[in-house]
Order: sequence, then C-alpha cells, then structure tokens
Amino acid sequence: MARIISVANQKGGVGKTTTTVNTASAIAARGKRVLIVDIDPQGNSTLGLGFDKENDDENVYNLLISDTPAVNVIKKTAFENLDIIPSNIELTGAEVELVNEEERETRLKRGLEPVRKDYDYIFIDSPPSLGLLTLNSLVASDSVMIPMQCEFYALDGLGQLLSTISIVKESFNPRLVIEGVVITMFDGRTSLSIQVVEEIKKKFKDRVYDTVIPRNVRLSEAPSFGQPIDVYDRNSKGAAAYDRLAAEITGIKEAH
Amino acid sequence: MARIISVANQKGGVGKTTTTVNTASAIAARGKRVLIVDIDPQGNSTLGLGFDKENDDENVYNLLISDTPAVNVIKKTAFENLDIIPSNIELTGAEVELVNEEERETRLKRGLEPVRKDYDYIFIDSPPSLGLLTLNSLVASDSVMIPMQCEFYALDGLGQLLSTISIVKESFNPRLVIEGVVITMFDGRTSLSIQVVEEIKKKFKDRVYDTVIPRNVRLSEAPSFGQPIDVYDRNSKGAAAYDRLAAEITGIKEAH
Ligand SMILES: Nc1ncnc2c1ncn2[C@@H]1O[C@H](COP(=O)(O)OP(=O)(O)OP(=O)(O)O)[C@@H](O)[C@H]1O
Ligand SMILES: Nc1ncnc2c1ncn2[C@@H]1O[C@H](COP(=O)(O)OP(=O)(O)OP(=O)(O)O)[C@@H](O)[C@H]1O
Ligand SMILES: [Mg+2]
Ligand SMILES: [Mg+2]
Repeated sequence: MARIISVANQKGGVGKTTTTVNTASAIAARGKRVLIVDIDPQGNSTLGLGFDKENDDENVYNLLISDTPAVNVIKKTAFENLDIIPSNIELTGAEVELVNEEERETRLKRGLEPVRKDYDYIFIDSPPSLGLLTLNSLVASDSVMIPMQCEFYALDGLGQLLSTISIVKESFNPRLVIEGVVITMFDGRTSLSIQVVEEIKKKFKDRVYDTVIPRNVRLSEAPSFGQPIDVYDRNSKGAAAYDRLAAEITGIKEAH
Repeated sequence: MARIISVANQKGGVGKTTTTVNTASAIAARGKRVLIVDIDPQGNSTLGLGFDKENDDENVYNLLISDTPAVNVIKKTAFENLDIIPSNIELTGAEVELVNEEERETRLKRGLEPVRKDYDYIFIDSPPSLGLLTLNSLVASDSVMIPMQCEFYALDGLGQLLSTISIVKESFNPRLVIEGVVITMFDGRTSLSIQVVEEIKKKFKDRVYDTVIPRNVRLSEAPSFGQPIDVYDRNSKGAAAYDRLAAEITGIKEAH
C-alpha cells in the first residue's frame, strides 16, 4: 500500500515541483514504485518530466471532474519505476467547476484508492494556493511534505498552512500528519537564510529533515531537458541533496 | 485619474509582491499619489508595508464581498504619498464565495471607481493563480505588469498568462494592454538567466522594461522590517534598480 504524500505550501516558488520531481526520482532509483500526481494547473511536474500538458490524452482533470479511473490517466515516464498522472490546461477551470459538485473535497482520494496497491509512494504536487485542488490533495494524503524557502514571506505563510492542515485533519482526514519540512534554495552566505532556518527548527523541532537543499543552478536547468536532476547531472550538489533526502525518507542509503 | 496597473503572473515566487511594493514606493517618492491594492490572500504586500493582516479592520475582502466603499478600507502607510487597501486572511474563502455571485468579475473594478480621481497610480498585487481574484484585478486594470524570473518554468507559464489576458480583453475589459515585462532576480553569472532573457526579449520586443532587477538579498530582508527597499537600504543594488524602473514608468528621473 502506497504512502500518499502531499507536497504543499501556498507560498509561490518555494520548490514544491522541484522537490516532488527529484525526491520521487531518487526514490524510484532505489527500486521503489513511485507515482507523481500533478494537480497544479501550471503542470510544471508534467513538463519537468518531459510531457506536453496541452495534449488531448486524459489527465488529472478527468480523474477529478468526470471520475475517469486512475489507470486510464496514469502515464509511464522515461524513468524506471516512475509514473505520473499529468496535469492539463483544463485544470485551470476545475476549482470553479468543483465548487458546486457533491463530495468536492474527496474526489482525488476516491480516484487514487484503486491504484494505491500498485505503488510504494505517491507524491502530489500542489498549486500555490489553499483552494479546492490543494484541499483535494490534503484529503487524499497520509502526510504533508512542506518545502520552505529561507525567506521572510515564506516563513509568514506557515501559520496559514498549518491551520489549513489542522482543519482538514478535523473535518476530512484524521490520519493526516506533517511528514516534514524540507529547507530549499539554502544559501549559507546570507544571514537571512541562517535566521529563517533557526526559526523553522524552533517551530518544527524534529519534523525538519536533516537534509537541506542548497541553491544550485543545475536544479533549474534540468526541467528544460525534461529530466530529474539525478539523470540530468548526477554529480551536482542538487542531485546529492535530493539523494540524501530520499535516503532519509526511505531508509535506503544508496540508489541501485 | 489614476492609471490602474495589475502586477500579475500565475507562476509563484517571481517577484510580484516585491515589484508592487518597491515600484509603488519609488513612484510615491517622486511626488505621485499611489495606492496599492493587495488582493492576494497571502497578504504579503500588506505585511511588507508593516501592517498586520489578521486585524479586524475592514479590508479588500469587504470591498469585494460586501460592497464596502473603498474609502472605508484604504489605510495610510508610514510612507508619504503611499496608501494601501490591505489583504486579510478571510480572503482565502473569497474565491469560493464569489463563484455564485452576480457580476463576480467586476467587483474590484466597481469598488475602485470612486477613488480613481484621488490617485495617480494604483497597483494591484495579485495571487499566484488565474482564478477569480486575479480576474478581478485584470478586469479593473488599464494595463498589466508581468514580473518574470529568469527560469524555465516561469517562461513556460507565459503562454497561459497571455491567453488569459486576451480572454479578459475580449470579454470584460477591451482597454487592457500589457504595460511591460519586468525581469527579476537576474543573475548574470548563470547561462540560464541569459538564455531566458533572450527568449523574453524575442517574444515581447519593446514591451520589456530596460531596467532589469538583479538578485539582491537586501530586497528579501526589507519586508521583515515592514519597509520598502528605498527606506530600508537606499544604497542597495535593489533600491537603485527599482528607482530606475520608477523613472522608466513615470518619466520622472529623480525622487524628490
Ligand atoms: N535548490 C534550488 N536551487 C536553484 N533553483 C531552484 C531550486 N529549487 C527550485 N529552483 C528553481 O526555482 C523556481 C521555483 O521552484 P519550483 O517551481 O519548484 O517552486 P514551486 O513551489 O513548485 O512553484 P509554484 O508555487 O509556482 O508551484 C524554479 O524555476 C526552479 O527551477
Ligand atoms: N530581486 C530579488 N533579489 C532577491 N530576492 C528577491 C528578489 N525579488 C524577490 N525576492 C524574494 O524572493 C521571494 C519571492 O518574491 P515575491 O514574494 O515578491 O514573489 P511573488 O511573485 O509575489 O510570490 P507569490 O507568487 O507567492 O505571490 C521573496 O521572499 C522575496 O523577498
Ligand atoms: Mg510548482
Ligand atoms: Mg506575492
């Protein structure tokens, strides 16, 4: 049975997509079967793994709105053990369409139920908001991974995110816990980065991953080739960091 | 009569708030009367100018949902010639509440009409999405300023943004034009930055501002003091860049 993990933070640009794609890839390289669900209308995880989000194939929109079975929307990626339910431009309208639907918060949860047994991990890349798409992601998940930039605005947004998580836990999904906070784009040369990390560790204590992801330009180059970092540049600082994170999450030290 | 400018881009973390706060402040320092409207539920412009977004005062939510007059929600900031209509945490629910309302796209436009004569510029800081809040911002505006990070995912998102702008122009607001693209967080040492800038200039030609905003840590420190960059550190590279941008927009070379 898969562990379902939401990668969520309503603050924009904190590394949700980069963390989803590269953590999933490093775990798949350890022989685990991994599925990524891209529920962000921007479709960056879809694009970052080499897919076109404007094609006519069925995708996460069909799963959410027309109850298409998950097996019909899952695509194999070019990378072993890694599948994806891609996003699509139609998803932009989904939030408005879902508002008046029955059971609007549990559509993704019900859609993923039949395929949980086929995977070890399912990661859901969420959009930068706390609307119905992110709610669907949180309701469907066992835990939440929170990517965090070392910036003042990102720190301020944590309060709203934590209160949304506890509302979802109370009303829809009692099993939801925080998987951990991943510090991203860390630049040790700035005192701001160091101050924010201290604040995060004070607030989250042992729920902050030991692995810190440094700022590394290779991570932002890889998506333009449609590849995760461990394929694009295995020797980069970015690849090493996401490899350590995968080891921390799975307990499996090395990729096969 | 104020020029109303939306600062919009659904890609998260590209510098919408940083550009709104610092451009508005540099224009106010040239003796122009400026209003910022913070329509992002995150409330980062509100926070970045020293306000608390959890207080009970009336705010942009009341303007949108209960037709409270703008004069009742406008607050003076600590900075001369610069006012704000602050955001509030209640705004998170506004998108869902607006869906079934009459004239849901034109609420901000009608709300700002009575105060247009009191300002020279009105900047609207938008959330990282293309939902009803951003639509309200585009419908209310004369033009759109697009902050752009020099990154692959940000470049990919431009297509969706441009098609949303043309849909709004056709259906709601025929006067809407692109004010310009502002290149943000530019780091000349990476070839990715240089490649993306070339792509943007090819696509937008003369609608890209000459002023390029460099990556500068002082810009991300200023919000924690509730100050725009020209107050926090007037001698920084970030302050100089936003000062040049304000000169480019207004044609007024120097702050008073
Ligand atoms: N550690 C890093 N070092 C350098 N660049 C990074 C790093 N992590 C992410 N980036 C780049 O920063 C930008 C923002 O990251 P990303 O798109 O993953 O964030 P996000 O939270 O998914 O954004 P959104 O809120 O729009 O969904 C991207 O262009 C990405 O390539
Ligand atoms: N030129 C710059 N140099 C360094 N840091 C910057 C610069 N511009 C913005 N930042 C920082 O980068 C982060 C993202 O910027 P900002 O919050 O303004 O983007 P945004 O588009 O408003 O994000 P969101 O999509 O969440 O609304 C912030 O922490 C900000 O302080
Ligand atoms: Mg993303
Ligand atoms: Mg912002």
